[in-house]
Amino acid sequence: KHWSLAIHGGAGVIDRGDLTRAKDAAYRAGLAEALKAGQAVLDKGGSSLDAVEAALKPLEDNPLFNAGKGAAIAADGKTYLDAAIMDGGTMKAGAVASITRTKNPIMAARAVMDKTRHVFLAGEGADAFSLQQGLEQVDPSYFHTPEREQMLVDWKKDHTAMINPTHMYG
Amino acid sequence: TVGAVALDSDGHLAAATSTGGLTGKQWGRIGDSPLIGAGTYARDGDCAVSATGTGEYFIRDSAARQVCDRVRWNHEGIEQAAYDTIMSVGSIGGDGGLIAMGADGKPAFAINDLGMYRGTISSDSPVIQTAIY
Repeated sequence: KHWSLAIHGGAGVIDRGDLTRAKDAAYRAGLAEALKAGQAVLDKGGSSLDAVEAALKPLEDNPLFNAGKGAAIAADGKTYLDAAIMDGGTMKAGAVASITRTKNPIMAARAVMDKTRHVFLAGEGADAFSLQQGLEQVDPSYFHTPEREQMLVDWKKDHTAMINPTHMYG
Repeated sequence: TVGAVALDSDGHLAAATSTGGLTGKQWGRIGDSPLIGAGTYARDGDCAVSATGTGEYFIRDSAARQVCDRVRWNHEGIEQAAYDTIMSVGSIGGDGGLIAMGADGKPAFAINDLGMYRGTISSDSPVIQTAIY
């Protein structure tokens, strides 16, 4: 049976010279972990929807990537997370924006799709929905990393969001 | 931003995207990632797309949906549709990239930026491939 999976870990001004061998290997290991998670679903004949959700969770847990743990920090020093998922077969979709406590935001997006008749929930309401659904909650500080905190410090100097050449875009 | 697109053995396509957004974002700013049709979109038979970049331009150009419409309406191949869409985003000033997958499970990526982390695996080539552009 034929299946296929592709992932991205974000874009940015990546100067290969800046990417140390160790960092390069770390990014590739993170991508590989995500691919294996998706492969585990598809190899058993599982759905593409389950596979894309499974593939995103390791990337959200990996502080190297700008999602979940290691996400960019907003001007007020807090982390606001966005996620979306869409099923090409049913055209159903779910999305959340500006959530602050769900460990894996893609699971919140999936819950919006599966458990409501809505597509897009945002802010405090989305946080409350995630809690009500029993999704794993974490203290907002869980998402912070020293690298991201330094980027915010740098950003405050001249208010340009393009701080980290490795991850210039979201 | 991180994202995934997949085709399963029943031929269904799906897409997902997750992000922390921009460092220093203010006023509740939200980019394209959670907006269906802008940063994330899937439709069986056409495509599945996940994008990352300057969200405002991907929103204004409905980038993810545009890739699928180019396949659906103009019968473009997935790679051409991905490339034409990212060039369209670039023509209005947007930077970034996207990954897409067509009905045959062939992945495509297109970028008008300087870098992107990507990976792919499939039943035909079950060896993990990662690339840093």
